[in-house]
Amino acid sequence: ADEAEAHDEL
Amino acid sequence: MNVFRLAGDVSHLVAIIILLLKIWRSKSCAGISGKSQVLFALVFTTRYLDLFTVFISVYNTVMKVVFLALSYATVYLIYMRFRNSYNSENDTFRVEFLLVPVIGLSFLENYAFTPLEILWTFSIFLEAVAIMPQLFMITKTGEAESITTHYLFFLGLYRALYIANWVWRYHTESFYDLIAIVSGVVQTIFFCDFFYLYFTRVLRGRGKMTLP
Repeated sequence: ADEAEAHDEL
Repeated sequence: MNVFRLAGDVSHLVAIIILLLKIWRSKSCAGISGKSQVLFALVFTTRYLDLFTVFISVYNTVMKVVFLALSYATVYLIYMRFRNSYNSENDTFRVEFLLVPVIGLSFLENYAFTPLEILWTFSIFLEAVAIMPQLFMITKTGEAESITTHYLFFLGLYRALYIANWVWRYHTESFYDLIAIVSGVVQTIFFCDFFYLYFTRVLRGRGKMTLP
């Protein structure tokens, strides 16, 4: 998927 | 993780520490917009709600805790510890003009219509405009102490480095997070005017930055 499921960026 | 994102996180941490130390050592928050610092604490609070539900890495968890702790400590110093030095008469930006559109947009444009995802989107959009009260305060007073400009430099640099991180991640893992990218570009554009003044005035060793 293009967007992050779990947002891994701060 | 890549060097741009790491440099961005370090730059963000440096900015927050510069401000916190400035207030703590000078025992004053003159010239600092308390509203912007409250907005940043709100950004971290709404973005890091997954702190206990999602484990990404030790680094991710530690940095989230550090950012939350330092941002709340800064708000505490401004509104409690050194509140008599807070220039509320100059910190007059109407934050509702930021919150209403940001809340509306985060309901309209998000990856999933779930509380956690809408709050994450809210934090992304809010971060893009959270510095407005501080920049407004500087234009109102017509000046900023040099240490405050260094804080703003590292704060602006952090999201510019994140843009490099997103370009890198797009080309190496074809990953892109459109909401974060669009918001991050807008956020960095808001700093451009400040960057121009920073490089032409502050770095010329003119001490504090006075606006034309």
